[in-house]
Amino acid sequence: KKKENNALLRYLLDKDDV
Amino acid sequence: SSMNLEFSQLSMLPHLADLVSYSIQKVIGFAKMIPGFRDLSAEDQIVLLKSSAIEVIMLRSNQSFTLEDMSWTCGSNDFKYRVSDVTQAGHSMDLLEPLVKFQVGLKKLNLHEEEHVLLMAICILSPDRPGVQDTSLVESLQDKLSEILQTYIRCRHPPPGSRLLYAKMIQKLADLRSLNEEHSRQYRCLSFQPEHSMQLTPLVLEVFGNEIS
Repeated sequence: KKKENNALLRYLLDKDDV
Repeated sequence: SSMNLEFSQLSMLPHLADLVSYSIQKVIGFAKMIPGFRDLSAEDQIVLLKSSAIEVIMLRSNQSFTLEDMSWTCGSNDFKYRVSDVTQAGHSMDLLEPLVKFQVGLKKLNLHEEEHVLLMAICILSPDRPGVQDTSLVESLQDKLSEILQTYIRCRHPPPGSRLLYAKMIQKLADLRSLNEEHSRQYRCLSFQPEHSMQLTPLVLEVFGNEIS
């Protein structure tokens, strides 16, 4: 199973406004 | 046969995937506003969001659910979603029957907006989600929210609606766990088929999992 990086989630959590 | 064709093509799937993808973004924005959530490690924030996303979407969709015709009606009839629309997105009655029952029960609690919001926050900050590292920190944040909710009900929610309201709300969280499980089962089934998983959005694939990778 490939390692999950959750890049989109990380980006949405980091950015100031969603 | 046209019904079968419609079902095999899952005509509502792209639309529902967009709607769920948009809702996930709203859930993330909401989580970020919960006191203490941003102080958790990035890994715990991700674990909590991935495990609660579908439950919070089910909770927040109660605001558009109407007992009049058991549909989710957003504004006008142009944005009315019925059970049949969700089956055309690949979900079966094993999910939809208990989901509608859940929506009816939740609607009948007549929650104040404050209670509704606190319930969503409590749902996100569940320390027992698999993979949570700092369970005691998540638990203390959830405890604080539960205290606030109980105080709110005691001080602001008049009887008879307030009777056993907190307990009934906690029961709704238990109901959501089984709805979440059934959703995962059906999602897995759907995402196993490339012709269907290709209609999902990158965010949906990331949050609910991508079986084809």
